[in-house]
Amino acid sequence: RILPEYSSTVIAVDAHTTATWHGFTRFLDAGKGSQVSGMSELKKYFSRFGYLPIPDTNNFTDIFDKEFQSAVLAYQTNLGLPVTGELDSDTISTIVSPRCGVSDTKTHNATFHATKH
Amino acid sequence: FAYFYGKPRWVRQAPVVLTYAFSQNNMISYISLNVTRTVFKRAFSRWEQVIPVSFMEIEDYPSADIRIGFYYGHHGDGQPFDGVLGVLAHAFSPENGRFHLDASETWALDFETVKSRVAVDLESVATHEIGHVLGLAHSSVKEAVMYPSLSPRSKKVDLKIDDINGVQALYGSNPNFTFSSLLASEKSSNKG
Repeated sequence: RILPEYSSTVIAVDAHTTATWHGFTRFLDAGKGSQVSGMSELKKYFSRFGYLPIPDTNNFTDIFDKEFQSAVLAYQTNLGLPVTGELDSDTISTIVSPRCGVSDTKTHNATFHATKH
Repeated sequence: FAYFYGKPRWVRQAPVVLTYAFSQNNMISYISLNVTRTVFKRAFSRWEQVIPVSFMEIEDYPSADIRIGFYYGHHGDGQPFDGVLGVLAHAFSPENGRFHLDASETWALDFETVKSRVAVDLESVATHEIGHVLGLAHSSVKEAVMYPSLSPRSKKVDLKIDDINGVQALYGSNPNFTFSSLLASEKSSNKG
């Protein structure tokens, strides 16, 4: 099913989850162009671990835009996941998994600046 | 493996000895201090085996190179913890030495006695954070100790080749280190 680039498929979801990050499972299979209520919280997660710069407005949107897709691609590369650019099950299960608080990229303003070997 | 930006490391005259201490006011009570010491000693020794750096516990927390404590939520470093699971711990790159663990977790030494579904292995997280203290960033190799995520009720303490190559590129190799000595110690610790 090919979605026109900027149409938005609004997915009704229950926004109230309490477990740390467990609520992110509701974004399963979201991809570019989709809009899911609460996706801004997931973007904060990506920002915290170095994949998304904080916008000038200081607020993230709920839209799965091009910039967020780049962040997802970088995350998948960094975590050794299949690089799909979508929130597939491997990616979501890694996102909700407990982890170390150290950013994956130590320079916040660059998407990927740790020196990989 | 990866390094922090600028590839920071502890620059000391050989023999390199880094001291560590526990924050007496910020410990968890359900694991005794002695047992916690034993766990951390084992975690430090895994890195000692591969690089020419040794670690020594001291009492004087403020003067230690590596300062370890368990904290809830906001704890003064701008990186608040977030309750059960989520972020488990963090440590700062050289030569900062701060090493914090989330006191909200259910820290476990083994999963026979601790039945909780959200139990987190203390030794695995300690071994991972020591890698950060030494200068390693996160690895994309899932089996590596320096991989960023760790599932509840799972244990990952044995350094993998990715971890060893990374830390040895920073500090050189421990002269007594051989991969066979590593495998031997893995076997003995698994039997233990």
